[in-house]
Amino acid sequence: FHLGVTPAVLRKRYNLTEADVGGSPNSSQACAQFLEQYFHPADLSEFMHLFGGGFPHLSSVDQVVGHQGGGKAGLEASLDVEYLMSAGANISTWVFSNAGRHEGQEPFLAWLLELSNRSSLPWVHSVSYGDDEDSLSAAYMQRVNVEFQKAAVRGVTILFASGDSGAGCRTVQRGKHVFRPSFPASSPYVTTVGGTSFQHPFLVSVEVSDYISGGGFSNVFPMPEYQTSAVKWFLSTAPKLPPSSYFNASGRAYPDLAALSDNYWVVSNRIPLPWVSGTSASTPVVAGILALINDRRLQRGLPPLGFLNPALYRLQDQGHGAALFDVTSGCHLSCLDAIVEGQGFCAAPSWDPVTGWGTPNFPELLRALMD
Amino acid sequence: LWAPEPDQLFRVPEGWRSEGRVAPSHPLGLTFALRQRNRDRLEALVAELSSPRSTHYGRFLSLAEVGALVAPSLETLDVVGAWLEEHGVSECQVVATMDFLQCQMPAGTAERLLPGARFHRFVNEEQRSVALSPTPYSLSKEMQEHVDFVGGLHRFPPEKRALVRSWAAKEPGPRST
Repeated sequence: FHLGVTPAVLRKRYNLTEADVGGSPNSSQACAQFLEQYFHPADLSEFMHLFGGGFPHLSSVDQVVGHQGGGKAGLEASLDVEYLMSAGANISTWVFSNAGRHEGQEPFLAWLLELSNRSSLPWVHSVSYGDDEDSLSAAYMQRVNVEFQKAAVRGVTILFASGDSGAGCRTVQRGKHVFRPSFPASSPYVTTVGGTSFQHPFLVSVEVSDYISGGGFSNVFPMPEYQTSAVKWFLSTAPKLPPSSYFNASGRAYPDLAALSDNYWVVSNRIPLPWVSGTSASTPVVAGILALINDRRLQRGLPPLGFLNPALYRLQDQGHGAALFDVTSGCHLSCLDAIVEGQGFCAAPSWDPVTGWGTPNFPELLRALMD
Repeated sequence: LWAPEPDQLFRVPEGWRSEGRVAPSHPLGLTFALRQRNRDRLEALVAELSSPRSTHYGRFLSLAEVGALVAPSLETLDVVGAWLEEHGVSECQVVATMDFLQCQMPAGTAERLLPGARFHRFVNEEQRSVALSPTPYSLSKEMQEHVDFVGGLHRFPPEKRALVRSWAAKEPGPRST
């Protein structure tokens, strides 16, 4: 029984024991903040005091890159840091704070430039930012995609939140709608994280898809080879699909995996707040879990995971199906029209465009990715 | 002239308002994304280094090695450098991989450099201000081979917020027919 998601609830659900914490001096993780959203070290400390019992953890961030302003803490920033450091417990954590202080400087671009300028970077990055694909220029998205490739060849794992609008919706002409994918979630070179909720909201129980969980198919990036068979399987076996005119079935499909995204407790400005939700909650949790796996790999002299998707999509073929809890029920939001009636895609066995492959079962995922 | 981002939407987000054109002397920071070399090789390398089936799995590169692979050609650096200098832009910094150039310049210079751009100041409810151009910019045709896009003209800072929803409001209401 619980009254909302806390580190203890997440660790129990994803089978993290007290001993599943970082131990390698070389492992590291980070989150990126935009706007003028800052976390307060005192909030992190209080959060760990309230919710960090039962597992060894750090209570402070190791490095802040960029300007960390004063004033009120941002809820998003508090959420990122508190849950990244709870899942990836005892792992050195950096915060990239990209307020865009000079007029004309784009905060997201400023973060990308930091990646291109630092010879030493944390191995795992959690980012909760997204824009509608159709609002961005093709030149910009293609170039950002190349920046993710540059990070991938350096062994850096980048995770993006899949968004909180389900499949999204855009009116293309009067009365005619299509789904609205989000970028960078739709980039084939990042790992995108969707959201789930407990079937029983007050019990650590099986997960169902969260109706807000972003997901769908890119209109810009073609489907990468690593996911073709999984996505084709979904498209050919799903009992009910939205009309094909609503999405581009040959585009990069996302998310890749998911975690709980509903009803989190966060300490912000010294106040514990319940009911914080969204894929910006699930993303740092998955990031922390991958940072723990990196930690074990580094301790064993193996390279870090790097760009995860090619390995992730092979797990099923290799008989590691238990590495993720398959989420098979619930649908996400989309257009409120007479054709789809607000429903986008629905979760299904194996991969689906609401929760990807499902949520992490840490010991099995660790075993699979150490193999 | 050539427009690198004709499809970039300029949308003033909720909560932001225009305060009119900025003065020509208003300082701006723009980011020039320079055309990289070996993009095909980079893409192939991602597959090689990230696929567990590959014999090169996990043999990651250093930042210097990435820079050596993708850094723009000397011609690109020369052409872009000369173009900026011609317009009096000299306060620039290049990233370690040489493929982004960040330059400071007054708005008047930026508008001459990027025909079509007209910088306006936008302010949000928290008094955060940005100077952006609601009109599309262009570059001389010569730059088409050397620049991917110029950052800092059209995109507002991200406004994404965490959701706060109560359990009672969790399920969406009945659907309209």
